[in-house]
Amino acid sequence: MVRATIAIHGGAGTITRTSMDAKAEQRYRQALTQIVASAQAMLASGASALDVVTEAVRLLEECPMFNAGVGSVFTHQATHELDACVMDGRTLEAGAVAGVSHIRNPVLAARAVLEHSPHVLFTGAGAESFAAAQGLEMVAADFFSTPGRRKQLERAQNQQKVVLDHDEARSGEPLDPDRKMG
Amino acid sequence: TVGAVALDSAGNLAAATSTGGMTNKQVGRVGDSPLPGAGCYASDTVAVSCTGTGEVFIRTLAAYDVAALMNYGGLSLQQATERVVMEKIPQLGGSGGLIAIDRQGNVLLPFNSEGMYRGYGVVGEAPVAAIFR
Repeated sequence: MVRATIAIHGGAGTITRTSMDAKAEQRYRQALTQIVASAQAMLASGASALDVVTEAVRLLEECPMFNAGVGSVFTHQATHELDACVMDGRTLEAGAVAGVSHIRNPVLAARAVLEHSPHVLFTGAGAESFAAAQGLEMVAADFFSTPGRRKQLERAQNQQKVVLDHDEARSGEPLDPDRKMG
Repeated sequence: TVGAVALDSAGNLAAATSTGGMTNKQVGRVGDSPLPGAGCYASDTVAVSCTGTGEVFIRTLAAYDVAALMNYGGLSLQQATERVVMEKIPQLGGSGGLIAIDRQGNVLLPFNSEGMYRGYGVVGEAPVAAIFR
């Protein structure tokens, strides 16, 4: 009998003593727990692994605490460039988008590429045109911005080497946002 | 970066990864997340989603490497993920981690950085979520 299972991640990075905030940790744990529970319910009802990972990542994109979708970090030019990929182990089919700025849920665009295109990866304006043609929700570029991410960019631009500085107090997030991969 | 891997009741595997990239990155820079085989991979053996130093995950084809080590090398999921995350990625100066699940439902969530946000759950059991250190 198959043990239907889900696993998710919200990035990895550096922990500093000053960034260990119990309330922030609880918020992160709660968000992760809710998404895992939602995925478990889908699996229990017989949903496919492909549908479950797509929805789990969509929910992570909707959560501003993680670096994907809403809450994405800023580029040097204070813009957002989002990337996503989906792959089906049953068929080895894959779909992906890169460098998009107006697709609310890049993972849904990646899924649309997988299902409705003979290609694997679309970038930039082409990816956005494809997503719009598939009826996916398009948003303004600042839809993904949060005040915390803007401060993170300002620190990076003011100090240039901020990614190497892990002694200064940050936002209180469990993982130092300036030294977190994703 | 965020990601998910799953094994469904029919025994099929899938993976997904999504990211906003790196703070203050150059416009146009693309990391491993949208690249099948680098930051995301799924076969009938294993599903993998990565987070970390994107350029190193691209150069090592980290996600596919886990599958290749299992298929061609006969390694277990634990051995394959340990080899990639704890040996190969650090050798090239990379850090981060991945989540992976095999067709038996084994789940591995290794990382070589100081922490990682992760959660997992088997149908019928309580969900587990934590900031692992």
